[in-house]
Amino acid sequence: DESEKDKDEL
Amino acid sequence: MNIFRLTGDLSHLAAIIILLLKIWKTRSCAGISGKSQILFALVFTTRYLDLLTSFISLYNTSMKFIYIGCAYATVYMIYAKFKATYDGNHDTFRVEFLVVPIGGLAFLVNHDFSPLEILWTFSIYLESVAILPQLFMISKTGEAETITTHYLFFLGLYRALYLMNWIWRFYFEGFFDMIAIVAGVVQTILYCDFFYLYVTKVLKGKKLSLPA
Repeated sequence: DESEKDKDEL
Repeated sequence: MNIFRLTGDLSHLAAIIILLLKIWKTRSCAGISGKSQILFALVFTTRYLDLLTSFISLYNTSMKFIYIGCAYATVYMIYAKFKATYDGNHDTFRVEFLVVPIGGLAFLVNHDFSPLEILWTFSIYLESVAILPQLFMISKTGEAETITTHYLFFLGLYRALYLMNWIWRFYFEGFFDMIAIVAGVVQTILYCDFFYLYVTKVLKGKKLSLPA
């Protein structure tokens, strides 16, 4: 979902 | 993924590897702040707990394991293996004055009041000031080994590149995270003084010595 994608940064 | 984030991650990885190799090869952690390295290990631990809950990509997962592994290996080398070379007398920054207020701030200002999100927020805030003990130590000793200045340069550069990544992502994806951006700006500003000394001294072959 959207929030997962947001936390794709290290 | 964009070029700024990729070069930012590689710059961060380079910094971590440079420090690890410096301590390992010279068998000495002279001039290195163990407190900053403990804070970085704490930053990675609190930020990468999502390793247990979600898989984003092989790159994402492998980099997180490398960061956590190197951070703890560095702390181990400073406080155990090469403890005799640890310069505790100059590594005296009161980190509790950072960790406690930041812990409180993470509870007050965050995107979502859930354990993982609060820990992530804590790690973002903490990372922005985690280098302070190291910069404080250099100001106390008045100098830094050249290899240490390269470590600091890549470490500072990584978050500056992330700022460009966030500009890119805002412009092309409409994505932005105010907490990460504000903390990233603070973090990069803390390096400005060092960047000036690095460019005007180290890149000209001189040793980095603060105003003697």
